Amino acid sequence: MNIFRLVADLLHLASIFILLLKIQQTKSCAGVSLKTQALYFVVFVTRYLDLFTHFYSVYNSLMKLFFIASSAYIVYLMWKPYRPTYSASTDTFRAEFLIVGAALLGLAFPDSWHILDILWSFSIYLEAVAILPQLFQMTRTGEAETITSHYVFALGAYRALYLMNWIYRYYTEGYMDVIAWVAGAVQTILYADFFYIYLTRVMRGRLFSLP
Amino acid sequence: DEEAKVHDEL
Repeated sequence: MNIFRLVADLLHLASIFILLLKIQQTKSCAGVSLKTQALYFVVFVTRYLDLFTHFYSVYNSLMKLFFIASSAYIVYLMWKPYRPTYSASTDTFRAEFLIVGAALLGLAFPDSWHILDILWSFSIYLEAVAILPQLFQMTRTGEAETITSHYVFALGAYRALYLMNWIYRYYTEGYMDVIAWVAGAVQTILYADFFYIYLTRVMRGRLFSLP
Repeated sequence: DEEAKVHDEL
């Protein structure tokens, strides 16, 4: 564990709390992509099957359980109690293409041919693009509530810190994980445009709106 | 059966 990875994981955790806070405070999930949230649930469930086969640390297991449980809870909130506030008409990105694409990549380039590694690779590829429905929705509406942009920013910052963690681990431990690196780089690049708009608008106290 | 690889990152 290094500082980049620890802060990244904590930011990831924070992003989920920000999202839950937004839904509770505004009593609405308007502007939040249910597709992105459902994709994250699929990502966590397919990646963390090693909870049953391998023990790393209490920290590792608790984080995994939290990510699975919280993503399931968010999908439930959006699907049931807050359904009337869900902006379905702007959440129109074709998420099935992302799932099929990630599945094909997972089968073509798995970490190994073990079923857990195929699913792990699938989850890595899927996580890289899971934010797309959310970014697409923000583009369609042209703006987002500030708290929704904080959520996306925390997620993007978590990914950016993972890149630094990999550079650090490469030099200190010789650690290499090409699949995670490539997918992680793609994932971070997807946030690039968003970062710029976020920093120039939200940080100056203006509503997140696209030029 | 071969073991799955170890992935220590979240």
